[in-house]
Amino acid sequence: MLEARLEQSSVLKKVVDAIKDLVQDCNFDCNDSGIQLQAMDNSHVALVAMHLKTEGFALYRCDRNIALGINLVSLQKVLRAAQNEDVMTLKAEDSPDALSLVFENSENDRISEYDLKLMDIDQEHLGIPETEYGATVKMPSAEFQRICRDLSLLSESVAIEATKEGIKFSCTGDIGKGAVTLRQNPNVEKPELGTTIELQEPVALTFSLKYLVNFCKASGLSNTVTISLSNEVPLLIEYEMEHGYVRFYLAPKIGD
Amino acid sequence: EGTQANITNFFTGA
Repeated sequence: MLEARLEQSSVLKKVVDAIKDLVQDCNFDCNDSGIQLQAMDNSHVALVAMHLKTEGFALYRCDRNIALGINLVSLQKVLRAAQNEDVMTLKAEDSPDALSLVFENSENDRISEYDLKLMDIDQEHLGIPETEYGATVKMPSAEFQRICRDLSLLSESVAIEATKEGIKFSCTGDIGKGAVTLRQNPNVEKPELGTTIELQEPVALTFSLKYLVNFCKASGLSNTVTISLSNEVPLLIEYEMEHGYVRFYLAPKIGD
Repeated sequence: EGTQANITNFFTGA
């Protein structure tokens, strides 16, 4: 059986908020390394991979691998009943047809108990190859979100170019064009506010802004985001948590 | 603006 306790419900609430507009139904795979999820969006353009590691749980017990087939809209409805600071306990039998969620406040005088019906989801798992990326950029997640939102008002696509000069986001649309260039600017006192760029080789790729804006819904998970790029392979956007991550992969737009 | 590639073209079934 599964029994997993999070000190703060906000962890799972933020993860679900981050991915619910990209995927609807997905398996939460529970095993001795924690709770993992991998799912593609309906159009098979983007993929999300999530891992909540056992170290992030105040209590974690999972005797055998259990797949929890969950509709994320339904899960979000149940999670609305949890306050951010509540302790959350997830419980499921070995072959479950429901997931039990218990929310307890810090004063220990309120216990909320919910059951979420589970579904059978036949989900394809993709093998994600180890990739040496040509460029890796670490920057404040709020700034990346602002750039994506601003450019999405002008165009459907953004060209991302990483060179030794910096990383440039540019787009052209019906009303005009726009570009934002970030130069390497490490912040010694507050690393989360700095921008670092590791460049192995120049990279130039084009991506759909609709997806990037969607990924930015994960900004609440981390102050920083890591963007990894290589020519002609999917972009990797990673939001790292204290004990886990949410990663988004996006296939590029190719040719003209 | 290019043609949108499919993620399954890059990541194979496992």
